[in-house]
Amino acid sequence: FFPRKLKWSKNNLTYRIVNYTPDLKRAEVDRAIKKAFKVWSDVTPLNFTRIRSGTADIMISFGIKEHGDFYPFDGPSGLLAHAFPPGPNTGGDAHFDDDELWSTDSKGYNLFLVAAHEFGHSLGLEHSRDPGALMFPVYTYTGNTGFLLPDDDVQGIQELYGAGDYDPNPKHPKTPEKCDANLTLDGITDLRGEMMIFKDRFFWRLHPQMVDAELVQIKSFWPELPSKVDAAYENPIKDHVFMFRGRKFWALNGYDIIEGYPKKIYELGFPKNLKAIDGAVHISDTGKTLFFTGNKYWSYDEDTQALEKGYPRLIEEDFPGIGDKVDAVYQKNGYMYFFNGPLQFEYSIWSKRVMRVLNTNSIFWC
Amino acid sequence: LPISHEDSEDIDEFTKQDLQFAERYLKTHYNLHSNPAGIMRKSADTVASKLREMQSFFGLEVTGKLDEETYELMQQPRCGVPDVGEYN
Repeated sequence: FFPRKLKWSKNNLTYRIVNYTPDLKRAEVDRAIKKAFKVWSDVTPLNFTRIRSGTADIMISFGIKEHGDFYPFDGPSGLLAHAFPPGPNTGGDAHFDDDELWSTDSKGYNLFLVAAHEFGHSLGLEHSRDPGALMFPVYTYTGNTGFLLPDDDVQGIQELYGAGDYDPNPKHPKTPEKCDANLTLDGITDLRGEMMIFKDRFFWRLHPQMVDAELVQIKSFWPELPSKVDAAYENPIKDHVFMFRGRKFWALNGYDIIEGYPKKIYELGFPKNLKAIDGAVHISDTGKTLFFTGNKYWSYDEDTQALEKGYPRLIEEDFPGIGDKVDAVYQKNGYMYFFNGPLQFEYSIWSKRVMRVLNTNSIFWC
Repeated sequence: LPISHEDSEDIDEFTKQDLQFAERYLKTHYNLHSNPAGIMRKSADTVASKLREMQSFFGLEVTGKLDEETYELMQQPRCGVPDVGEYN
């Protein structure tokens, strides 16, 4: 919150779009602004009414460099926009830097996402330290459809104004805590020496020399990828990372998505009725990649680019002691680490047995 | 941006422009007060404490010195509203 917990003393607020950016059609700007206000009216008793002349509580304008409020913008990138806390005159107003390229997708800065953030300030919220929150200060593209206001932002705004009568999207996503005792994972892969650990719409980047893992939103790295991943693995020989979601998979070279993807998993030889991959790991010594689905697994020969005969086989038969499903898996120094719920099983490839059972969150030294 | 002497090995990484950029960033977002026209050198400690504030806010290693990771984060596109305190 701002000092003195500034807020509006009324629930019915007006806004006016004073001018427009040349980057978008007027109707696109109108729609983005309206949708951005709806993010906040859905979770509070606040109502926003547009007026087209005179002074509104929240005046919205585009400007460049010094634009009249002694808080100059700085040209392309850097500062994208700012807004003032609730109050008279400039209070509540939101300004957007027109030296930026504004867009309705990920090609420029997404006007809806930036406006929703700025209106959080206009209503009394300061920045959040939660990297998954809308009110996190650094721009993060989170996708073009299906925006869900994160729980951290809902907590904040409802402390100021209370809840609304009806929340159309009551499941507000929380940012995962890496030391949560019940932490479960979606997927794990190496990527050129770093480890990427996927959970919900995020992944942690874990650098071997660093203790602290950096939490990043998948979409902020790869706008084209879905906002959740089922499984991922690296084929270091090809220097490719493969990411799986539902029946599709993408190939990355470094951080670039390779042309021609996504492809369908049945193109790898899986039956057409297979809905998703749960876990995947490449075993460098054998050149094989193991895919885990439900209580079975498959072996894929990267050289012949085909699934091996005699599969699928039961996980419990060939990997006794790790349970009958796999959330995520990776291999390191002759061991495979199978993640199943809040536990991980350290499995020796050589002696073919579980050596240790650890908490899933111990991957983060918790 | 006065990098205190024990960080001098870092100073080589950053150009004068980089240091000015970092100082502007701390002024805009962490209320680093601007230096009266050269009358007195801003104490390096003030800058270090603002850097610590920023590093703590973003969950970086809190060193109080301008390292590469901190500078990289300063360059990311963001909102112009201060992260701490309020507009003047």
